[in-house]
Amino acid sequence: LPTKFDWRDKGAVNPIQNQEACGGCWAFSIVGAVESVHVKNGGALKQLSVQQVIDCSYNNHGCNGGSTVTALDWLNKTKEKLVSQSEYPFKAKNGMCHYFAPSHDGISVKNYQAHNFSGQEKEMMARLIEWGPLAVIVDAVSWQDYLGGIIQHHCSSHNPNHAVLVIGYDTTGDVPYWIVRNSWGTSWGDEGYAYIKIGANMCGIADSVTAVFL
Amino acid sequence: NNQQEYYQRKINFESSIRRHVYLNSVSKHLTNHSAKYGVNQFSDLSPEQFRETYLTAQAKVVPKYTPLKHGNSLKRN
Repeated sequence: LPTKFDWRDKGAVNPIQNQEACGGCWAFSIVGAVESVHVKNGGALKQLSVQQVIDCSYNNHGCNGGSTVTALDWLNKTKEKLVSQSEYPFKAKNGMCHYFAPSHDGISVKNYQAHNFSGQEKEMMARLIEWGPLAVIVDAVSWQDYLGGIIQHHCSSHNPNHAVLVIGYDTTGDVPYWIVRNSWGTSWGDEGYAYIKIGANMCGIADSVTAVFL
Repeated sequence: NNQQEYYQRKINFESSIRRHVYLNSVSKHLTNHSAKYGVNQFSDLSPEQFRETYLTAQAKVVPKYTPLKHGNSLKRN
């Protein structure tokens, strides 16, 4: 494994998004994963519609919450194409699902995987490189006050409650860490990113990991 | 516009400051790469408000990753 890896270096990660007061982190994380894997597969970096997932993933609860696994299951079963953000813009509230013709341009999911990597974070690093950015669920209670730096304490792994996207890692320093793309705007954390220590399942980062295949 | 809400947010903010002192007290004994905690856009929210609004993801129980099994299934796919 390389000592550091970052999907941003491959031009595969869109700018930080802001979910505002909408509890749609689960949709932001999987749409971010789809955007990045599309680039990994040779496509252009596109901004896809989070609102489409919030409105149309019927087994979830839109801005009131949801599951990355359930959303990927829906995308995989229905083969619904994700359209561009400009065609279906983010409104930060629940709305009626807008359907597009099957011929409409968009990106559909071929398959997905969901696994628990606790105790296997090195394996998770390998899968990050092989599969693309990974949507994970973390315990983000202490993230209310986070300003930057590597999270090494105050983060339990027993209460998963927030979905984010792991886009890279760095093991070159004293404390190896995951690079995590959040959806709370650029004024949060380090320009919208958080760093989490690798190796101790900090914040439960390895407990619920999903990857998407296009 | 709402004085009651203003005072509630002020109380929340003051609680946040106390929380930052606690959270940073562990970090300061570590390297300068340790996480820092302080005032941000959520500092006038109570932990309950923050949880209700932003911590809304539901985690499903997923199978443990087994390298050989899932490596093979990926190749088949």
